[in-house]
Amino acid sequence: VNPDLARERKRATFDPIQLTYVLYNGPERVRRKRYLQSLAINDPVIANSPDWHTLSREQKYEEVMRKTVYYTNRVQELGLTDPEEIFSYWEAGMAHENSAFGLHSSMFIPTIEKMGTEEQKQAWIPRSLSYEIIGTYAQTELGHGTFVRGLETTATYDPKSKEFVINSPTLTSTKFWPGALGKTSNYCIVMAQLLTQGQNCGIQAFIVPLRRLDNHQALPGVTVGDIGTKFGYESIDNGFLKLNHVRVPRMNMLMRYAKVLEDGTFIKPDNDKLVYGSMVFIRSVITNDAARSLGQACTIAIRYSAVRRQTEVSPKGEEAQVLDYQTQQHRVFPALATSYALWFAGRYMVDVYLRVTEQIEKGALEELPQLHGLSSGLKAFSSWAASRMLEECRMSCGGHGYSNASGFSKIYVDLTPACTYEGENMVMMLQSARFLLKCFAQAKSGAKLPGLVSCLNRPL
Amino acid sequence: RGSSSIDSRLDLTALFDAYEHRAVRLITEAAGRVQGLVTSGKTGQQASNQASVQLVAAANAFCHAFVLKTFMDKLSVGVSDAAARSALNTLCQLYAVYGIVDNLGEFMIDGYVSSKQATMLNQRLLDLLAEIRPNAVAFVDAFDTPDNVLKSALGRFDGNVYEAIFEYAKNSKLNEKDVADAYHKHMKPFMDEM
Repeated sequence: VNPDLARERKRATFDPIQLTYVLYNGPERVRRKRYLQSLAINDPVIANSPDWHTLSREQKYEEVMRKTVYYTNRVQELGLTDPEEIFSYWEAGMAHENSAFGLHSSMFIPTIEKMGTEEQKQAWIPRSLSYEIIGTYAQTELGHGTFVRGLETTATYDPKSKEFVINSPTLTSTKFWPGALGKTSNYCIVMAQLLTQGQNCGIQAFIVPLRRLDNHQALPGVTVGDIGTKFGYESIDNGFLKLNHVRVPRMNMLMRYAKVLEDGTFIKPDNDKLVYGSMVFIRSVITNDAARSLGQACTIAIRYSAVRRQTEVSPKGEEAQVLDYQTQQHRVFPALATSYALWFAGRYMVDVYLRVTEQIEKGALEELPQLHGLSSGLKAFSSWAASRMLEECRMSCGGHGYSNASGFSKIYVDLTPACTYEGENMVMMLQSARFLLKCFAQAKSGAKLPGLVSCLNRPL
Repeated sequence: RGSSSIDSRLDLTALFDAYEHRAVRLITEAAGRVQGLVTSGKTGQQASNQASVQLVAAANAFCHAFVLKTFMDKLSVGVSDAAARSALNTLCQLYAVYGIVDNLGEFMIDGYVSSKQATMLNQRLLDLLAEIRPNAVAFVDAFDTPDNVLKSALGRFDGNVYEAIFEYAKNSKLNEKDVADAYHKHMKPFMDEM
């Protein structure tokens, strides 16, 4: 071990393992995390993977598909079911490379589970879990992003055939950006304007088959493909999708909350926001991702700053550790503090999400607006802070921070898309602000606000 | 002295109180702006647009306070080891103080934090950097990120940075041949011609 780094470890006032236990919820979790990581790291099938930065786009897509298929099988063989354990295992072998089936497990299946009827779950969940169906979630369009009410894709109910006709009426209505849509998925949840009995009943979720299950070719009326190279996320086939009057059965609209009866009558859900439940989950997780990525950037910057020596502090003295310069501390220590702060906030949000969704399952929707309002703002706050500070960490490493050998680029291009996916950050902040204004109005009229927003009862 | 009770001890409750005050004030002002515009004849959407910068600032301040609160809550109940708790407390103070110094205008505009308190916070921020310095490596070691996940020559656990950077350089694909193809294809003809 480098002597400077060894000395740093000796001078600390606490044992870092004690904080590791705090971060990962106890010694048993840490022991298990390390065990699973070592399994993945020492696996010969993955250990000799090529250097990520030397691969072309197509090679990255294929390499990640290889790893994804392999790890999917290994996870089943190992009997892993806890999401945190699965994540630890995967991360050790393909950190910041993104699973090819990520959206299948994080958006497609959970959306059916949360928004589907029992009959619909029976129809699609077992086939999804066995990977006969691989799905994704298509909301964003070429001309429309976070403003979901502006989406143009239509789903017109035909009571004669008892089918929905899903259509992309314009170029700008082409679904654009959804991960794994281009080449990987054979099914998709399409968010579309429901038209029935001459009425627009708002955005609803529809299960749409995209590709034949026997040879993976696109189905009639479906135009689907990859959108091209990007800033990062090169292993993911973010895609476009045009649907030309594609017919799906009535049961393909997810109808746990909103419903369309056989004659075309629309039954409203109790709460409009239930439609966006999957996105709320991802937003809750983004804070965790931001914390972890920023923590990794801090690890690089701080260890390097302890090893790197530059310029004498006193004339003819030895070159000082960069970490001893106040300016360097001022660049990286706030980032370190922020990574810890976001770590705890992220954990809290996921806990809140799980608690609130459990209540929603029981029909109690009171806390949903609070979760929706807060998760939007926190997603924006955390991804902005982490992106900005990660870049500061990179620059604090001087020229070597620019080399791919530093590891920063892989982390950065994996983190910074969080500022725009699952809701562009500025729009997310405005969504959060609208929620706060509603709470503020309630507080002014004398209501006692619950939980997180109770501070708005405070007189100035 | 401002209305805030922040002093050089950097009590977290006092620091959080300032964050909460800032959030509530910004929300109140944004709401007032929207209401004023609606009263003057704008539609709700027009009013929201014309107050949108303030609305974002308000939401941002609320989230900032929320993140600080969850950090404090973790400190108060989730860290049993005294030495680790003490170090983490300093880091939490840094998070809170840096956030105030970085957004000083929003904390001072109504005098809640005074200029004297702001000067003190600026100084204490530098003190906190020095306090954290001996624990910096331990703090990042605590993330327990394996080298295989970090994939960084600079951030290796063993600190053998320069050996790793040089090894990485030697493996560059351009080094597979001593003379690159581009020399024969483009550079040599150009040099001969000149």
